[in-house]
Amino acid sequence: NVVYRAISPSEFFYKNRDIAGFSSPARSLYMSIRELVENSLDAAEMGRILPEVLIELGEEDAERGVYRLRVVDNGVGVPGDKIPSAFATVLYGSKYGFKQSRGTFGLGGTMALLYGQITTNKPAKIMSSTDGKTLYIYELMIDVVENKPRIISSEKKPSPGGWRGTSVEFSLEADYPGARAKILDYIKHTAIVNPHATLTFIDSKGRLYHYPRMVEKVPEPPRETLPHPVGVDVEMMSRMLMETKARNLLTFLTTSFQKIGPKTAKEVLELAGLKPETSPRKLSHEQVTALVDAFKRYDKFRPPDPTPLSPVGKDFLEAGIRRIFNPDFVHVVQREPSSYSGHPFIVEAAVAYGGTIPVTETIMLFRFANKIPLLYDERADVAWKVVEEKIDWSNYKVPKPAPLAVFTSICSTKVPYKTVGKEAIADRPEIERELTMALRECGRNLKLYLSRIEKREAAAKR
Amino acid sequence: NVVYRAISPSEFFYKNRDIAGFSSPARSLYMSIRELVENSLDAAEMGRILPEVLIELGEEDAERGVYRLRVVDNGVGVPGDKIPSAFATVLYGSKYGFKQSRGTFGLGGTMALLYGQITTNKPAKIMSSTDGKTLYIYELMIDVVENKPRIISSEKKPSPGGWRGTSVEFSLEADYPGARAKILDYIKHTAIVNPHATLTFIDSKGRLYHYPRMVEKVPEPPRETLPHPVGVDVEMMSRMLMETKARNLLTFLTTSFQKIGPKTAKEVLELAGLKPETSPRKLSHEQVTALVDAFKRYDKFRPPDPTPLSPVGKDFLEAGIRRIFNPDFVHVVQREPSSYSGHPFIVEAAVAYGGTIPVTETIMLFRFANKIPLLYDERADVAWKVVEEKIDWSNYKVPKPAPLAVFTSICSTKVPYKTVGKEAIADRPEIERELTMALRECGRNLKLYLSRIEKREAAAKR
Ligand SMILES: Nc1ncnc2c1ncn2[C@@H]1O[C@H](COP(=O)(O)OP(=O)(O)OP(=O)(O)O)[C@@H](O)[C@H]1O
Ligand SMILES: Nc1ncnc2c1ncn2[C@@H]1O[C@H](COP(=O)(O)OP(=O)(O)OP(=O)(O)O)[C@@H](O)[C@H]1O
Ligand SMILES: [Mg+2]
Ligand SMILES: [Mg+2]
Repeated sequence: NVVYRAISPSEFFYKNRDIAGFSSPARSLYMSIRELVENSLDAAEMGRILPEVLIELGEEDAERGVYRLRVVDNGVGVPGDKIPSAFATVLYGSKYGFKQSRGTFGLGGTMALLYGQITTNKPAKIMSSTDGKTLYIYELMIDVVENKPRIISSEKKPSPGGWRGTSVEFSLEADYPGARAKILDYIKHTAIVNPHATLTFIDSKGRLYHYPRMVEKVPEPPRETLPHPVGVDVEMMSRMLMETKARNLLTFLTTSFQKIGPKTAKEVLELAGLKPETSPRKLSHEQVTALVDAFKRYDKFRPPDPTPLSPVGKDFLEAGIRRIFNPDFVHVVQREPSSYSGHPFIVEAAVAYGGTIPVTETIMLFRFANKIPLLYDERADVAWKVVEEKIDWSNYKVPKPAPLAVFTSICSTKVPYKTVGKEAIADRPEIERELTMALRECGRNLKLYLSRIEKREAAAKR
Repeated sequence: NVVYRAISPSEFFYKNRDIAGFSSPARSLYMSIRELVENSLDAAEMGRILPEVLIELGEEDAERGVYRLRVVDNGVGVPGDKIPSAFATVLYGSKYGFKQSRGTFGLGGTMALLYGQITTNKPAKIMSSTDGKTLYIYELMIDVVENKPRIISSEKKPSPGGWRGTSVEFSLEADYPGARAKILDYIKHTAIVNPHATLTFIDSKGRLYHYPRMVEKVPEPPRETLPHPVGVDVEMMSRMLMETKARNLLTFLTTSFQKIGPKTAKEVLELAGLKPETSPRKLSHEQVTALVDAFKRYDKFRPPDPTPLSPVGKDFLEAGIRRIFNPDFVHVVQREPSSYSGHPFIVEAAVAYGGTIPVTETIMLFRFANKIPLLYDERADVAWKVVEEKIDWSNYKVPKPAPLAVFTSICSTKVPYKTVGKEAIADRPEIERELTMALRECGRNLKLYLSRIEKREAAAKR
């Protein structure tokens, strides 16, 4: 007999947590740290704050492999009434708007707490203050069947020393020795593209890894913009038509989308066979489809506004690379803004040579997306495809092996991740093209440097 | 100002549909066909019915790239009152139990309809009869924001000619030329591991691809069993303790899990420091954790019952391979049931040589999971890892290049897919080991065959 039922999104991600990256105790520890650190950096960015992030890992029960993880930041905090849902509800968050942020799904932080809960049966402790005056302290568990918080305890008191920020603490079954190398790389690489952030990690053996900030400047934060007309489908269009306050289609187009002025709006409406004075709410099914089709056929939309983006920046990227590798040569490129399917993106790339970069047969590739280091699934990533298949490094006089490091950074309102675990980027043609152009420019500059070295060595021999 | 909100699971998979496999018009057509065919085969299996599946693709608007897709089967059908939720609600289905089925997430069929809806703004047409007497006909759209069906029309009438089964029909923006090769492979390979199914595909150019069934026997269907104690976490244990009707822990253990008899139950309870007569509902938080820990430490659980599995079968697999490749040599292996994390699985493998198999440098690998062909992400799959890295084919006298085809089939209550799009399988050590043993056995048999051929050719030369 066939039993039909619905499951909640938390139940779905509980049953399929390996698809979200929580596959083994080592990988789950890595994912927990990265999800929490990314939340902390987003929170600092929201408030134009120079980030301070502290990660503490302690052994709670060595025999059972249970650790205690705590991540503390000085970001904007979470309002007291929002804390339970933010941390104990899947598909709930503040990053669903049209602007660049590390978080995107509304599930990372909750997944970490969920994993901790199902392996240790203990509540998580969340503390946060948004104003330095009032501190909220919660002990939370997740009702996995219903996808809602279970508040074990809650407290509200003055924030000691005017502290503002967020602290997330929970227990989890983990494998630190198995995850350690990747965790240390994650923190080190995060410091490369966020040199304005102070990052501290104290591990379960008491070892301290400290990356004090190298620059005192806060990057220009992304600002939300209206959606771009390219890539709009009937679902999006139908919703916007329902929600708009505009009284006619002309105003609807110019006020709901970026890059549509009155002239463009009139041309698009003509292409759709619609009158500019029609009320948006009075469109028939066929007319909505015609409007979306007109958007697809109209090929004169200007490219998207890069305001919702916040790239690493050439100076920041160079400073970050120099700090870690002290290379003899660095060249950094930042491409002009581009877009795919209506999502603006900026590619930045760099090559570094010499210094403490190890001499390797295969190229050392460091991948970043929205200032997050990507450390898994390298072969599935578009950056790997470009570095390995689209660029012939011998054209740029690169020997084999060589002390060469390549850095790729993609910032977008929507990074086309291949998986929920955010590790590899899909090969959208526009992104592949921008990466190729950026790396060729880096290659040409590297070639000039290597030629000079070659000449100098030849002269020295004579 | 920070805006916090929740999104529904349909909203999540709409925004992130590329993560579910719906990334391009070509890939989305492939996914739509496979999700519907897999639903049809599951439906036939449910009723021990010899499957008949018809796939029809028509061009609806060539200029706009809009097609009409229809998949019809003779399976068990969907009850009239369940049709709207089954097809227009994400995370709703009948395959959440503990037994093997192609479907597992409760989202594939709805995703296909969702993709069609957002690209064409048209409703889907679903017809189904569970008894050959009453036919239900629905026109449905999905309310993506709320994750619920919008019934455009519904009808109930006598089922013409006593027809029982399901028909799913909808329009979608697609790219058939770009998807055609993969679609034809999908159907052909489905016929390999389902030789009892009659599959028919009529494409938009009117071409007919027909695979009449080769065997008249229905495979033994999987039967749901109790969960296995290995891999149980505190979330699962807490729920089972709440829901059980057992009056004491001893009965709870013997009636809620497979492979736990009274003796085993007493040993486990002793390990947990719990009394057998305690009421399951009276356990404290710490006691639930202690019980789960005892499960983890107890190493004498017998392996899982293979009753919830339904492997391809050696005779079926050989018949399927012979039909497609007419090889000179085939060897098929079915391993004994094994398990990972409490999920039973059976590995089957085969090698075929000669016949119409093309001579290739790289090995032609055909991967299957729960009788579904996997055609993407080969390099990320555990089967590829084993075929390329764990097996040295030259040990078995395989030349390079060679007319060699390798087939791997994994059947489980939970296939460890790496993604929601079901294309690559994670390298769980137990699965990797079983694949390696199966392919080595195939290799040894292939070696005997190739040695005989070698001797025969040497004799012919003299
Ligand atoms: N350290 C923090 N400081 C401020 N807000 C936070 C912090 N951690 C989490 N939040 C809030 O909780 C919400 C949910 O976090 P969660 O990590 O689950 O999802 P997300 O970051 O929105 O998306 P993703 O799943 O991609 O990480 C965030 O959107 C943010 O509003
Ligand atoms: N052709 C069909 N015949 C009978 N039942 C069907 C058919 N197609 C869909 N269903 C029902 O609708 C439910 C939802 O289907 P859907 O494909 O969305 O999810 P699923 O098959 O359960 O899981 P998955 O997402 O892994 O495919 C199924 O569980 C099944 O009960
Ligand atoms: Mg997050
Ligand atoms: Mg399905």
